[in-house]
Amino acid sequence: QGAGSGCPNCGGPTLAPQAERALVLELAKQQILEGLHLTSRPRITHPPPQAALARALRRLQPRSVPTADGDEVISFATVADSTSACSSVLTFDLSTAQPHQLSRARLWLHARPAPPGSLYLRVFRRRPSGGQRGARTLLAEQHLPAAGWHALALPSGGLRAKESAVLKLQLKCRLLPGNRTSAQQPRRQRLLDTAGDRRPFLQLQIWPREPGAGRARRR
Amino acid sequence: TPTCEPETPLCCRRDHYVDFQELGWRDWILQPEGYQLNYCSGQCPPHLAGSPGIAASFHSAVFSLLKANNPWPLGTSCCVPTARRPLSLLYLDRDGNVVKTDVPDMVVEACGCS
Repeated sequence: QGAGSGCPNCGGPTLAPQAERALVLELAKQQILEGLHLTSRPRITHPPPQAALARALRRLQPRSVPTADGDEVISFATVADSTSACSSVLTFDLSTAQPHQLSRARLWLHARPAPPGSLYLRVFRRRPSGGQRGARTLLAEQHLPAAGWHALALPSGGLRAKESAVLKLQLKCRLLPGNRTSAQQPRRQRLLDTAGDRRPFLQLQIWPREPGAGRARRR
Repeated sequence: TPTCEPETPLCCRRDHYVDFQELGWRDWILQPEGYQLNYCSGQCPPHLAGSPGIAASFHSAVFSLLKANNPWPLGTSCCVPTARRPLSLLYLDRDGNVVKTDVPDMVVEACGCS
């Protein structure tokens, strides 16, 4: 406090460099946690594999483009209940992405080299409670003509949820007969990658936290 | 804004680069590697009150002279940020999701006397 001055930073006793550095580091921690609306730093228990991370980051908008419309989130799938990749259930934990603020969503999948013919894929949303067939909603269907990465646009309305931040997507795919009859369709061949570096991931665009900020920023 | 030198008593911007490695946070903040944590400090004598602290125009120079010759200073003036910019962060949240966000007003670019 400067002697007799009315404000805290108008000069005053200068700190020793080490003390000032320690204070600055503490300030930086506070400033970043406040800016990210976090009360403490996150404890990462299952970091995604570096290769998967690097590939997914290439999908984010280039850093030169400020995300005027809020945040971008990449969420990697954990795969359960998969008898084969063509009837996998992908689970995404979006608790911090507040699913009800979604503005755009894309599901990235890696199709494996398959026998001639294209892969026909349908994506359903499974209600967390529902095991029975009825509790699912068709979100997207698409031909995947070749092996490699494919992005399926999902209706953000179909992903919003208030009841739970865990999102379950069910994949149903089959090989459309090329010059082979469907009878020769390989029964057990995995047509999609669902684990490791090529596991599926969701790319989400989230509205900004404060209401209306995105519009103000665009204006 | 003048960057603070040790002997600068007047309002200036104190620059500090914070490396996230130094905070032990490189495991969850993916990009950037650090950021400028600047803050404002220094004296704001009456004739500097209300000065933008950047390129003072002729008007503000005359205005300052008038104020300096005014025997009754108009109360306390403080050294405060006058320009700030957002910081784009890429980090892992507790579920292992990658989040890219712009934190507004994170980096102080200029200081001035209120």
